[in-house]
Amino acid sequence: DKQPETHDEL
Amino acid sequence: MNIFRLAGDMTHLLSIIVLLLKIYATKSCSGISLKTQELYALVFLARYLDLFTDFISVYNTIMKVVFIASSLAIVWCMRLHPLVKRSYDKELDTFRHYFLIGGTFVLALVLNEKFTLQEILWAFSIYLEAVAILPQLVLLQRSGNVDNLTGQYVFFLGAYRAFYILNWIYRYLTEPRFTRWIACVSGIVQTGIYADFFYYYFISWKNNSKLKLPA
Repeated sequence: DKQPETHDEL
Repeated sequence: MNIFRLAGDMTHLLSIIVLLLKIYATKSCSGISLKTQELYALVFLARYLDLFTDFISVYNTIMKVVFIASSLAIVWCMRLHPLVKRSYDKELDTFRHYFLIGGTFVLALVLNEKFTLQEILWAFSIYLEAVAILPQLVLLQRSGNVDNLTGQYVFFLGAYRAFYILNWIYRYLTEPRFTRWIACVSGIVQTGIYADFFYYYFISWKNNSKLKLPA
């Protein structure tokens, strides 16, 4: 299943 | 990383530092909503849980620590500093911010990228940040007191919003799969509420400057 994007924004 | 996001992070950090320095320099927090500052600290704590698990970059890690530390420093100052806490407008800062916490948490349970604790808390922090300024807006409407809400603070807070929206537009145009609907839609709502805050700030600032004109 789609891995959520790693949240690279602060 | 693009210049808009870097500028957005810098202005966001500056807004917190400017407020902290103002409170510490004047030893007063009149006109500042402790509830809004507590909500901001909660936003960073809920969002940066991955501080120890996912390493993204040195910049990312350092900024997360600085955001958590500076927002908690403001809350500590307003709650515990013997001089500062006396100037807190306790009877005016009455917005029931627990409803904001509960409401945004329920929303995060429903609307999230993945039903995992980390993703739910991340979505919660995004939604909470959008509404966190509401207690400050209400306090400003009631007190009209802009003594500690310096122009720089309001400017940097607005610049942070503007740069982040430019960042999302830039990423949408340059990255094939840039879809951050939760962050973008919530960020637009946050900018709208900020605009409302700015309107009341401008009115209060104008009234105060009228008052201060030599009679």
